[in-house]
Amino acid sequence: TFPQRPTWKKEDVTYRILNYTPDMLQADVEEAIARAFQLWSSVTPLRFTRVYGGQADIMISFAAGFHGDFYSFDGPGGTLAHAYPPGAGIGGDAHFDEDENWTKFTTYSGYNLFLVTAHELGHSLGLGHSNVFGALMYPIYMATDTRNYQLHQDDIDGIQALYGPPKESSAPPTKAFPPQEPTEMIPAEAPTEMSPREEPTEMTPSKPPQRPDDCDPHLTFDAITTLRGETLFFKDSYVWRRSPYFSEIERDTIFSFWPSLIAGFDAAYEVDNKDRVLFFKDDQYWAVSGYSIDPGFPKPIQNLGFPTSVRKIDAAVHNRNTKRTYFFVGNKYWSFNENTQSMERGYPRKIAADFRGISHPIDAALQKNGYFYFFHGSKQYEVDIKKKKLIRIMKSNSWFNC
Amino acid sequence: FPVAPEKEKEDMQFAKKYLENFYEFKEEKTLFKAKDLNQMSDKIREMQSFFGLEVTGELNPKTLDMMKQPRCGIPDVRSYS
Repeated sequence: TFPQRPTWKKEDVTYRILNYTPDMLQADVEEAIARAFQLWSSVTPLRFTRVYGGQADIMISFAAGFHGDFYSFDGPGGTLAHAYPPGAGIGGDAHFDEDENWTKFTTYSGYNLFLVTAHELGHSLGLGHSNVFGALMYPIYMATDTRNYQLHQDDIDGIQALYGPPKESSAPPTKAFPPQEPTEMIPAEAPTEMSPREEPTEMTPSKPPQRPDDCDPHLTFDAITTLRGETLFFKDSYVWRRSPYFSEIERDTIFSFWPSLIAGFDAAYEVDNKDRVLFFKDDQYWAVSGYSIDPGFPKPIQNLGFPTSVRKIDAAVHNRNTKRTYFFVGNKYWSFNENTQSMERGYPRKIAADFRGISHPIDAALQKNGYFYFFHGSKQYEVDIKKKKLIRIMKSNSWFNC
Repeated sequence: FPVAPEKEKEDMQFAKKYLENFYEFKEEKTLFKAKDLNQMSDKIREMQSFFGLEVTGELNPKTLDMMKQPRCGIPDVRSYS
């Protein structure tokens, strides 16, 4: 509850809808609000009556930005609505941010007005926030199927601590709404990035190949990229993480960073000035920023300008100085202009023609300290970027302090 | 992962605003930067505890993600005003 537990000192509470959102039919707005009141009246002695003029206890309105109280709204997302505890004047009033997309459905493309109204009316009746995940009074919006919506016991305990149970033995506190509300199906695919409350359940993927030993002399890599000053080495579902901040090599799994990405990348590279890493697998690619996957991915690699004959790439590396990314396929390579987001003319070219001493396909590529490192099997080839000249050959895992 | 530097500043500003709005964080400019950071860490701990996150007092990615979720504008804690 709110401090000093403000409540309505009567059982008959009035409400008035001052205006409407253009996002929905007025009838749908009125129905959503009426159902939200019904939710609370079914578990308390309170009765709610709608009035159409003058001052009501609970005044409901839609507004954007500054709207006459000290709590301006913040545009799309962020704060969706707020409401005041019982009292005179603004007390009990509920305000909804018109910059949101309001809907009667339960989808990711808008906020369900019934759910948000029911939450805000909890405040209008005197409830504060609950930290019980799944309770209606939990502060964060959860897209929930609202057919047969039921109050969480925590909500019922809270409101009945203020007003007691309903007088007559009414329907059980669970609210069985007639399934009259068509809910737009929530898109089948789950949101790609993990929402913070879900912990990756320990999936038991089909038994992945064992993690090779760091200093296995035959160790090869699928892909390698930098990421915000660190270097990540990928093999099957495993990642080795080399950081300038720690001396130890950290061993992780791809799943622990990007649970929805598939293992076994073909290539990866970082465009540092966009804080973006791109991962390639077969004829698709993903873009991530830190832990979150950019929306709209995966995309076909043809979007980058590859001919349809190219079904996968072997390796990729971004040259920070020239803002060009080199893609390696078989014995050829392409140059992609990150500024114009297009393949450069005159490509593909033979790798051996431009990188003397590199006469075989490349598994993975890395740019570090003014050199390219091309990995092929258990060897890596250090190449001077400017002169495109082979400098030396080392074991692939020389980065692991073996 | 390390956070891209300019993003780190943005995130810090965002978190300050969030804690002011919902956890009664008041940034009192003191001479001691450490004291400001402690105040903020305390409020981050309060928010992490409310949402059942690991209580570290640090603005880590999970805490920041939680702050960015769409939500109600009423504070989670408040001395009535």
